[in-house]
Amino acid sequence: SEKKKRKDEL
Amino acid sequence: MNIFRLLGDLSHLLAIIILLLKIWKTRSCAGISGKSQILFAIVYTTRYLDLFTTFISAYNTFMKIIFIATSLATVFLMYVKFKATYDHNHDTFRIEFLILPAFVLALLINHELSPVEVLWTFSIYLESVAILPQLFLVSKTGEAESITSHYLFALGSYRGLYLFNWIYRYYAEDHYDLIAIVAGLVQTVLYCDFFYLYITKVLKGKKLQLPA
Repeated sequence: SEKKKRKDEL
Repeated sequence: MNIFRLLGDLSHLLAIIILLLKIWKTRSCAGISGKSQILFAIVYTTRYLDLFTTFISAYNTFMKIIFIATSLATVFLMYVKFKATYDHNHDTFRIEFLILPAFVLALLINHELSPVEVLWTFSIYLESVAILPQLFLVSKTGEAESITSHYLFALGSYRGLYLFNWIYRYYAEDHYDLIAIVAGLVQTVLYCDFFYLYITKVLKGKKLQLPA
C-alpha cells in the first residue's frame, strides 16, 4: 500500500 | 531500494559516525549544538515508533534502531559525559519555537489523524528544521572546525540524495509523498549556504570561517 511504501524510508 | 536512497542512508550514517567519533576522540563536544542533537533524538524516536508495529525489512529495522540509539548516545555524551566541554553559551536557539509549530502543523496537515501518523508527520516537519540551532551556533561563533563541517556536509547530503530518490520513485514506482518531499526540500535548502562555503573553503583546506 501507499502507507507501507512511505514507511519503508528512513 | 534505489541507489539514491542507499547513498542517502549511508551518508546519514556517516554523519552520525563522524560526530560520535569527533566527540569521543577529542573528548569534547565544542562547536556542536546540543539543541540540534536533542531535536534529532526527538525526530527519530517519534518517527520510528512503528518499529513495534510494522516489520518492513531487516535493513529498515537495523537502521531505525541505529538512528535512535546513536541520537540518544550523542545527547548523553553532550549533556552528561562531556558536559564540561559543551558550548552552552553560544547554543541559545529556543527549540520550543521549532517543536511547537512543527507539532501544530502536523495536527493540521497529515495523511491521517491518528497518533502514530501525526507523530510521523511531526518528525518529518521537525527534522526539516532541526539543524537550525547548529547553523545558528556556527553563525554565532563565526567558524566551524573541519570535522564539524564534514559532519554537516554528510548530514545535509542525506536529504538531498533523498530528493533524487523521490524523483526516481515518482517515475519508476508512481509513488510520491508530498509531506516528505516538501519538508525534504526545505531541509536541503537550509543547507545550501553551508554547502557553498564547504565546497569553496573546506574542500580547499581552509577552515570554515564566516565573513565578519
